Amino acid sequence: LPVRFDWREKHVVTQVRNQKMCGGCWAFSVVGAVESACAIKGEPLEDLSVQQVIDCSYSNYGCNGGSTLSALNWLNKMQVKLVKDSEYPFKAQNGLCQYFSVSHSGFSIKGYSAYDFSDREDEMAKALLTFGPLIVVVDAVSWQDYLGGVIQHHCSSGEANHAVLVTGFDTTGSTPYWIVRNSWGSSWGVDGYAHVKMGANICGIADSVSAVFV
Amino acid sequence: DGGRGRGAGPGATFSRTGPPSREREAAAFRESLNRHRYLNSLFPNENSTASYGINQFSYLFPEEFKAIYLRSKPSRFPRYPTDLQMSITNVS
Repeated sequence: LPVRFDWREKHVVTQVRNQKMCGGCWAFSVVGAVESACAIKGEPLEDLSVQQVIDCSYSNYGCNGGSTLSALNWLNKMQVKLVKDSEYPFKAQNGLCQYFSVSHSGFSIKGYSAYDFSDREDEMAKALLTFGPLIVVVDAVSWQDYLGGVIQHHCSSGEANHAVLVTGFDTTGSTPYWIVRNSWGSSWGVDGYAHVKMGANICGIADSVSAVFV
Repeated sequence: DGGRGRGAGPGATFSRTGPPSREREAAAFRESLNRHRYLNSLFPNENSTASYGINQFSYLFPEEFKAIYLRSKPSRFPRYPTDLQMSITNVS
């Protein structure tokens, strides 16, 4: 494994977004993974529609909550084509699903994987290198007050409640950490990112890990 | 909820009735300051450890924050097979 790796440096990670007062983190993380997977495959990097996932992923609750696994299953089973955010922009509230013609361009997934990598964060790092940014669900109760630095205490692997995107890792310092993109705007944390200690399943970061294939 | 007509979904434990009162926000802010002091006090000598303080969420009580922003439902994921070793293709 390299001592540090960050998909942002490959220019395949879109800008940090802000879910505002909408409980749609599960949609932001899934769409973020699809954006990066497509860019890694050579497609232009661009914001895809989170609102489409919020409105149309019928087994979820939109801004009232949802599951990354359900969203991935819906994307994969229905072979949904995610359209550009500019065509179906984020409104921070639930809306009626908008449908597009079959000929409309969009990005669909070929599949996804979902594993519990707890005790195997080295394998999780390999999965990050192999498949691209990883969707994870963490216990983010203590992230309310986070300003920066490496989260290594006060963050149990209790109840997973917030979905985010792991874009890299850095083991060069005294405390190795995951680089985690959040969806609370770029003024939160470290330019919208959090650093979470590697190797101890801090915040339950390795419990619920998914990757998309395009 | 925008025509979805669905239930309030998972974890709907806090429903704000109207804009928060000044008193409520002030009380939440005071509680946040106390929490920051506690969180920053435990490992003061760890130079890389996280720091906690005032941000856009400091005017919310933890249960309000959780009810609005922490809405991802947990799922059970299969454990990554112990006998599986992923080989890394050269990442160009």
